[in-house]
Order: sequence, then C-alpha cells, then structure tokens
Amino acid sequence: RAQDVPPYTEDCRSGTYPPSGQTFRGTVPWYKVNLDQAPHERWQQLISDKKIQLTALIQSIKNLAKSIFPSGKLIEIVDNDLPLLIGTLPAQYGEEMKGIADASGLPLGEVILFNIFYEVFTV
Amino acid sequence: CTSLVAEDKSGKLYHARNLDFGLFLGWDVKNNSWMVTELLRPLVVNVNFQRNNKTVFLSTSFVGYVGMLTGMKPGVFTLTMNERFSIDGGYLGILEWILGKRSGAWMSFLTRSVLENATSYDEAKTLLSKTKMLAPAYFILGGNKSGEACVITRSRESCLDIWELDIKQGRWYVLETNYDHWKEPLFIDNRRAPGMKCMNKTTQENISFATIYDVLSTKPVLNKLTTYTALMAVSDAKLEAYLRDCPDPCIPW
Repeated sequence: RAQDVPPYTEDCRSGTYPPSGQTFRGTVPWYKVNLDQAPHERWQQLISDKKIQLTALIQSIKNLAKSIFPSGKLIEIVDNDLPLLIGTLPAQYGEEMKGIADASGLPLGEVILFNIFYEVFTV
Repeated sequence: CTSLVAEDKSGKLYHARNLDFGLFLGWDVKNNSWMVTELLRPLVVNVNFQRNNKTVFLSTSFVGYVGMLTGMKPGVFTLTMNERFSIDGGYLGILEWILGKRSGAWMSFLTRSVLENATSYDEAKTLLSKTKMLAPAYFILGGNKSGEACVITRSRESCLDIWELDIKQGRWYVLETNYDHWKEPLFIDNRRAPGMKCMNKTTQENISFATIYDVLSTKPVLNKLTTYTALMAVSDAKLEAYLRDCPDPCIPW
C-alpha cells in the first residue's frame, strides 16, 4: 500500500471527530490561572498536580545533555549560570519561573531552559 | 507544526493546529517514538487566564512553560505560532541578550503579552509584525470578522511577509507548516501539500471542527512529533484540545 511507504501519506481522513481510536491519546484538562495573584503564586496548583510529569521531562532533557556532554559541564552551566538571566527577563515572567522552580523543587536554571527552548532550537 | 485558519461560507472563522515538538530529542527504539514528545503529552493543559474573575484569554499550553504557543482572546482573535528555522536563529538572539543587547522580545513572552494585552486583531497583527525578536517565527493570526486571518513570517529583525486570507480571490484558508509559504518545503518534510489537498477536498461549504480535525488527523500532517491538536472558534469562545498519537506506519516528523 502506497501509504505504508515513507512519508506514509494517507488519503484524507474522514469521520475522526469526535476523537477516538488509535490516534487519540486523551482529552486535555482545564485549569484557571488568576492574573490578579502575585506572579510567584499563579502556577502553584498546576505545578502541584503535574510535578512528577514535569520533573520526568526535565530529567529526560538532562539525560540527553549528559549523553552528548558526559562531563556534566552543560548541566552545570544551566544550573549555575542560567539563573543569572532571570533579572533581565520581563519581570512577571521571571517571577512566574521562580514560582514554578520553588513549587516543583527543580533548579531555576532548568526551568528557565525549558522556557527558552524555542530560541535555543531555531537553528 | 501545522496551523491553519479557515473561513466558512457564513464568515465564521476556525483556527486549528497540530503542535509538533521533540525532533532529535531522543528516539525511543523500543516504542518507535520521540522521548521528549512522549513526556510532553502529559504536560498539556488548557488554561483559562482570568482577571477579576473574568476570562482574559484561553490557551493550550505545557505545564511549566509560561509563554504561549496557542491561544485565543474570545470574540477578538486567535493566535498560534510555528517554528521557523534559520541560520540567523534564536541562539544568536540569546547571545546578544547575554551580551547586553536586549532590544528584542522572547518569542513566547511576546505571544503571551499579545494575548494578554492586545484588544483587537489589528493591534495583535501590528505587535506581532513589528516587535523585534530574538528568534525567527511564523505567527498565524485569526480575527473575528470575514477576511481577518494571516500568516506573519518573521525574521529576528523584521517582518518578511504577511499572507492574508482573500475570499474574493478564493483563498478561504491559510495553512502554514514550518517553511516560508512562497518557497517549496523540504521534500522529506512536506506536510503542506497533504494538508492543502485535504482542505481543498473538504471545501469551504463543509468546514467545521470535525472536518478540520480530519485534516489534522491525516498522516503526515499527523506525525510522531504531534503532541496535541487544538481547535478554536473565536466567535463561540470555543477551544478544544486533544492529545494525539501516531501509530505505525507513521513518519517520525
């Protein structure tokens, strides 16, 4: 079948909505974020619900970094030097990241790295 | 990523996207999947940002990520961004930022600021096209009136192109992947042609959440990097997001 050959181009699908079946992994939960709260406090509920999943993601990125730079130097730079950027970021976002780091127990540098991933990966 | 904005025959605007992320970030040989993509899926949430108990904007986001990649200001505009790769990339912007040249905006903070503060489609369009940035990007913007939709192609310094909906010319949708719309996509990563083929087959008469979801469920528009599909209708203040999977056979990007 032609569609089984890379790049696996299918005939246009139909009848997939409402989502179900093999291409559907689940619905996305809703949360509220109160912008009247101090930036440091805004993400507490979300982080407390998803702390394990967030930690797993960051750990996986660290493992990847370690496989490329086994000395651990890159992680050291992220943990020690990246937090120096926080004061230069737009104020409310910097405070929000600090709040996320405090609530999750993750090093601030790793939270910052996650938040500037786009700029890092556009090459 | 694949983002699209389409207008139906009554002038109602639909904005949808597949968020693809995690290329080259660890391939899981056992499960035929990207490790980071797999770990991102449980972090996808819809967020209702409120002030004075009133919705300011809605977003589909990743927990721990304070910027925005997909969002809607109900009744006003919808916004998604797609990654634009360039040698003059974000790493140069970061370097400049570290060296003290801080006139550019971080991409995801700019989109968040636009969703939070812009009060009209035109204001959002101006901010997204004129603000200096640290990294190149595609902004896909939809409004709430007939003809209000565009793809803004950005370099770090300037706006390279604004590609608008043009109903009179028969352009009832705009569809953007990760390549400049006036150039051919990379031949091993052509999601644009299958996406457009399915949109054309759907026709403007039949456009809806259901048919757009069908388009975004067709491989390779749906691929191993797809974490979620989001569907937005600005006039109904409706945002739906679904976690995705791409069982084999499925292209890795």
